[in-house]
Parts: sequence; structure tokens; C-alpha cells
Amino acid sequence: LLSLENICKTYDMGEVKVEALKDTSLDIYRGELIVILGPSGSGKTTLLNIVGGMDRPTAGKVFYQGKNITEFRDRELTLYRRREVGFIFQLYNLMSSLTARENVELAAELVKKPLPADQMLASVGLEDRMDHFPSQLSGGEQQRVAIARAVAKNPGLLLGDEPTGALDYETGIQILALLREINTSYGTTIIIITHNIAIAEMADRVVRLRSGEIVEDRENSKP
Amino acid sequence: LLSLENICKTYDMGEVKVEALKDTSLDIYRGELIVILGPSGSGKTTLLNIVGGMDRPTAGKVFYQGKNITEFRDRELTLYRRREVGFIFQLYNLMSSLTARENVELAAELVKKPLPADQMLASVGLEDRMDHFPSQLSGGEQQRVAIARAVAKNPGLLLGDEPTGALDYETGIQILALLREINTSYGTTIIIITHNIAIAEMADRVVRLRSGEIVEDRENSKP
Ligand SMILES: Nc1ncnc2c1ncn2[C@@H]1O[C@H](COP(=O)(O)OP(=O)(O)OP(=O)(O)O)[C@@H](O)[C@H]1O
Ligand SMILES: Nc1ncnc2c1ncn2[C@@H]1O[C@H](COP(=O)(O)OP(=O)(O)OP(=O)(O)O)[C@@H](O)[C@H]1O
Ligand SMILES: [Mg+2]
Ligand SMILES: [Mg+2]
Repeated sequence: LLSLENICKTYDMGEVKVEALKDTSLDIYRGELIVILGPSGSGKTTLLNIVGGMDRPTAGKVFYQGKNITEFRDRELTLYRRREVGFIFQLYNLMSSLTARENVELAAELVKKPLPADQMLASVGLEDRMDHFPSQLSGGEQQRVAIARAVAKNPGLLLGDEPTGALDYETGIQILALLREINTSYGTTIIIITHNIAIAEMADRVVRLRSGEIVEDRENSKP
Repeated sequence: LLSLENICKTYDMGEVKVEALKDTSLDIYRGELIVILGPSGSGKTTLLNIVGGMDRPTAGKVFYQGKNITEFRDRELTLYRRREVGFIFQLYNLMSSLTARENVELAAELVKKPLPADQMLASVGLEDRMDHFPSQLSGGEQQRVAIARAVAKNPGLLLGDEPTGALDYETGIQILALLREINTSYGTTIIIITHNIAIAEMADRVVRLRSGEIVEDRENSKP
């Protein structure tokens, strides 16, 4: 489905260059559930942002269904993000002037065949919080709105940047079950950055980053 | 050090009332390291915000060193927050127009005897990121700036709202060691909301919330 070839991302800070990703290559197959692990600052968000068309690499190519998305103009990249990708951001990025329900509906309107907003919010346990604004929600509730918003698009590619970071163990497990369900029912390709070992164990494949490089890429032996 | 008596916090949403905290009482002793656990939405942040003078209860009293802080005017409450409390926010709340170092120095300037900003940033592993702005930092790096900022104040009361939520296991352990160190060396009273079992195990005491009520309050048997 996706192929990353020799991806580099460097930030020029004047006297210092920060190499967030150094010559990273990765092939992602349709329907896989992949987990990305690695220390804080190792380049995980940078990698996911490039996969999701949120950012452009300094060097290297990204192919989505055979198309070189690194050569897209901004307009084409925006369409790619809007139609193909559901993104759960590390800091949620909710619209503060819209309720939980409205935040999810806004995303659903971007695609032809969305899943119902109310149903998605209920599947993350927020049936009693749909009319709350983000400022009226706990941290974990905001994170769950961000999850519902991404899955409502029923995207081909679902990308999650630490989607259970603000959640207690039990609530996190519910989210994992939801992701596993989506992967099985819709064949959605799912890439999740996580520090949560339970997610890593349910993944088909585990990719580990360290200092901007992939140091491990293995199939999970458990089914 | 602190006494919470019959604290209630209710949000009036028109047709619905949300009872974030229902008649909660808690005594906190000087030098304790307490962990607050509980599901997403159970009232942990609400409780910590009231303890730290970031929010006022709907009913009940809070005593700090014998003074009823619930009766303080805004001005007195601001002084309480500034001098007595170091707060690590669930969403970091960094100043986006200041570098990591400047964010920490700004907090240090509020107190008479701060700890050095550079040293605090080094103690959370950010010696190479001091001149970065928040937008140039990873999620876990931003969280660590928030931690350094709170500890630089060397406060009597250090409050952390899921301070390792964005951190991988190893980096999280480093932060725990730092908190334990501060508690031992300075006698700082520390209250941490966490989903991290490792922190809960190192605490002196564990308080568990469910639906706005304390359902468990026990001493930790391990030293
Ligand atoms: N301004 C508000 N108006 C209405 N309800 C609110 C408001 N702020 C918080 N709440 C509700 O109060 C409850 C407790 O919120 P709180 O932030 O204390 O939870 P929490 O235990 O910290 O959760 P998490 O682990 O998800 O951060 C939540 O269900 C939330 O929806
Ligand atoms: N705009 C920027 N300018 C300079 N450096 C940056 C910028 N954005 C990110 N970085 C650096 O790139 C590195 C990788 O960042 P990234 O956000 O990908 O890490 P991460 O693995 O997601 O970390 P975390 O687990 O803490 O979220 C970090 O060390 C960060 O400081
Ligand atoms: Mg990240
Ligand atoms: Mg909270």
C-alpha cells in the first residue's frame, strides 16, 4: 500500500542541524496493523506525519498505491490527507468552538461514506459527553473525541500518534479492541505510535525507532 | 499540610448537571508522595486543580497550612499558586513564543530560591534542546519542559497531572527517579496523577477515584 524510500528529515537550527529521520525505508502492506515504538524524540511523530501527508521529507520518496506523494503539490497532498487518511494527533487538535459531536461530524463530512458520528462517540464511551466543548472535557475524553473523529472517516489508512496516552489501562484496552475491530471488519491499514505494551502485543508487526533510524522491524509471533 | 473537606465540584450544563467531584475529603501530610489513580473522566484533574488553587470547588473547604484557601480572593489564590505550588499540566501549557530554557526561567523568577533552569532541563534529558521553541519539540520533550519548569520553582507542593503520559517506559522511569530524589532531598510534598503503574508502586500512598468519589486510600506497603 505504502512505500517509504530513504526518507530523511532534517531541521536546520542555524549552528546545529537536527536529524529527526536519517535514511529511513519502510514498506507497509494493505490491512496491516503496525505499531511504532521508540524513545521520546526518536522520530516517531515525524515519520507518521510524513506517511500521513502532514509533512514533507527533506529527502527520499513516499509512494501511496504507486503514486509518488512526495511530488504532490500542496493541493493534491491536501486531497490525499482528506480522503485517504484518518489521523489521531498526539495533542488532539480539536476545534475548541465545536462540541464533541460537531468535531466528529466535521471530519465525517470530508468523505463519501463516513460512519455515524454518534455511533463512533458511543464506541469510545462518550455517549454522555457529545454536547460538551473540548474545554469541558477531561484529557482522556478529548483524546477519545480525536479517536472518534479519525475513525468516523472510515479511512483506508488510520494513523494514531499515541492514541491511548491520556487513558487509564481499562479505557485504553477498549480503544485497542475498537482498532482491532476496525482492522478486521474494514481491512483498514492501521499504524499506531504507542508506549502501551498491550497495543504492541496485538499488532501484526512492530517497528522500533532510535535516534531517527529503524533499528527493528519484526512480525509479531502472536496471532 | 493540606486538608480537603467535603469538596464538591458540579458543572451546570443547562438540562444536565455534571458532578465532577461528589463530597470528597482528603488529608495530605508534609513530605508525602501520593499517587492518584482512576478511569478517564473520574475527576482526577478536577481534584488536583482545586488542591493547586487552579480552580475553586462548588462546595467544601480546602486548608493549606491551616489557612482556608477556599476563602481567598483571586489575588491571594494567585500568590498561593505562584509561591507554594509547582504544577505540571496534562496539556503542558508552555509559552509558544519562549524557548524551553526561557519557559523554565520564567517560572523560576516567580520564587525566591529557584533551582537553576539549565540544570533542571539537563535532569530531564533536554540539555540539547534548550533553545528549541515548543513547536520544535516532540510531545515527550514538551512534557519534559513542563516538568523542568515545575521543579525549578522548588515548591513546597509539586502537583503533576499525568507527567509521564507522553513518555516511553525508560524516559518515564528517569522522571520517576527525579521525583523520588526531589521528595527525599527537599521534603517536597508530591501529588501525581498517573496511569503509570511504576509510579504508583513507588508512591507512599495511593488514592483511587471513581465517578467523582474516592473509593480507595491506602498506604503503600513497599518502602
Ligand atoms: N467545564 C466543564 N463542564 C462540564 N463538564 C466538565 C467540565 N470540565 C470537566 N468536566 C467533566 O468532569 C469530569 C471529570 O473531569 P476530569 O478532567 O477531572 O477527569 P480526569 O479524571 O482528569 O480524566 P482523564 O483521566 O481523562 O484526564 C469529566 O467527565 C468531564 O467531562
Ligand atoms: N520544527 C523542529 N525543529 C527542530 N527540531 C525538531 C522540530 N520538530 C521536531 N524536532 C526534533 O526532532 C526529533 C524527533 O521529533 P519527533 O516528534 O518525531 O519525536 P517522537 O519520537 O514523536 O517523540 P515523543 O515520543 O516525545 O513524541 C526531536 O528530538 C525533536 O526535538
Ligand atoms: Mg511524538
Ligand atoms: Mg485529567
